[in-house]
Amino acid sequence: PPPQRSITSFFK
Amino acid sequence: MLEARLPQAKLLKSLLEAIKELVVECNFDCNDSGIAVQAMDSSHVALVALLLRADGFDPYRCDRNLPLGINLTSLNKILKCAGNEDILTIKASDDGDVLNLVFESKDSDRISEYELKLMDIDSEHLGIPDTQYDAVVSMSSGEFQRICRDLSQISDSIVIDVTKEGIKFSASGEVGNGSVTLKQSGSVDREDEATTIELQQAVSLTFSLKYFQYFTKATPLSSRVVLSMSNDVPILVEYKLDNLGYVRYYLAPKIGD
Repeated sequence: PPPQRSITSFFK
Repeated sequence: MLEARLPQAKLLKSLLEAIKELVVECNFDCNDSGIAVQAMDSSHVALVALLLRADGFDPYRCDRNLPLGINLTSLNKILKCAGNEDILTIKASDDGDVLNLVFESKDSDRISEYELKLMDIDSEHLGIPDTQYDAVVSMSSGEFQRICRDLSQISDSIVIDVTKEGIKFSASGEVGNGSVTLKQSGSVDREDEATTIELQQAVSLTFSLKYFQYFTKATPLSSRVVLSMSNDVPILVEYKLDNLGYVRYYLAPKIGD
């Protein structure tokens, strides 16, 4: 599966 | 100071159940409009946003901004001492370091009082952009819980595809694969079980199922859940609380490079 992103890369 | 009264302790117990596996400690930010919580899980993949509006309490009083730093494990211990049907009052003074909790039986012949030690929590507050989502799906919260539970037998990841025909949840793992498709319901008699889809554009997203299973701890709070999605951005999973506010969860998708 593709890698998990962090929520902080979307919400600052 | 803060003083807020809820007719049933069960609500706060259920709210705590809905967040305590994601978040260990957080600030309950109280002001004259209500109580809000925003907190990330320790791996910074998911975010919980909770709002309890002042008018959902009777009475509610809070004359200044008051962040109450609470360890949820400790709060859970104290809430176990409350009966589900007890009237619950929470109180905090402006400069105090404790939260007072009073549980009163319905006929007022038993009153228990507890103090929870508060803590200083330095939490960063993230800005959540106002988003027009490409797909907004409203469905039974119990059905969503069952799908997450069933597909977790197959894989740690879940793929959600939304088209105008329906929403498809699928998982693929070592044992094989599985999927559940819910068609958009036309005229249904049982509104609570209907699936409705507002679609601007088809979406396909991959998420960690573990987090969805944490989110579905909120199922007792609402018969409905709303999934709002656009490609390559976090999903919003929302449980609305009758006349009180909401529990919202945001989960970052898995995205390939």
